Amino acid sequence: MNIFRLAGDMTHLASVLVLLLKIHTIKSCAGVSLKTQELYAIVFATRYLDILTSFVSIYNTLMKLIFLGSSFSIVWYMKYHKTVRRTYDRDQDTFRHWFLMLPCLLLALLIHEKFTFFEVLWTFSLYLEAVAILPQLVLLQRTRNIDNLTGQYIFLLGGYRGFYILNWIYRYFTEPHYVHWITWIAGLVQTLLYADFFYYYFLSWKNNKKLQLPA
Amino acid sequence: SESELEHDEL
Repeated sequence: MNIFRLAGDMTHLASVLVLLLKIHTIKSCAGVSLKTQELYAIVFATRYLDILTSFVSIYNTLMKLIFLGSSFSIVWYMKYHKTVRRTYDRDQDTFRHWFLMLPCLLLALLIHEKFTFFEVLWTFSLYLEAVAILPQLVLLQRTRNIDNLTGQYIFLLGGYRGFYILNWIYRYFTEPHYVHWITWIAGLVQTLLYADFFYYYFLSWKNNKKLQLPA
Repeated sequence: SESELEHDEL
């Protein structure tokens, strides 16, 4: 565990906490894409299938449980909680997210490190995570009304991706045989998707204006 | 063997 990996995990954790805070305390999910949250729930469910069979550390298992529990509870809140679900921007959040799953599955079947059940699903989760933010970014553009918590949530998620790239670079130079091309490329694609958001986030921050994305 | 790759990241 290096400092970049830890910083990445902590910003990821913080992003989830910010979102839960918004949903749990303010009882609002305005501006949050249910499509993206459903994709994240599938990402974690397929990636952490090995939670019972592969033990790395108590830290890893605990974090897996937190990400699984939080992603499914966020989906539950947005779909079924009587107050929260009324704040969901249903009409704006129209990205056809299920269509992202088939190409990701096909790609995982074609390009993987090892052709086993767990490994293909792990790879599928990497590809799906790379594009899972798309419905959220589309919703942001459409609503044009981005509150601070939603902006911070996406900012922290992007930060998590950035720190993971630094972690991979660090590990590549410090650990022999540490080469994971698929993880790196999927992670890089994912981070590039945030790059656009970051650009407008900093622009609005610099001009001291409310975050607004171009149509 | 059918052993899985070691995934130590989240």
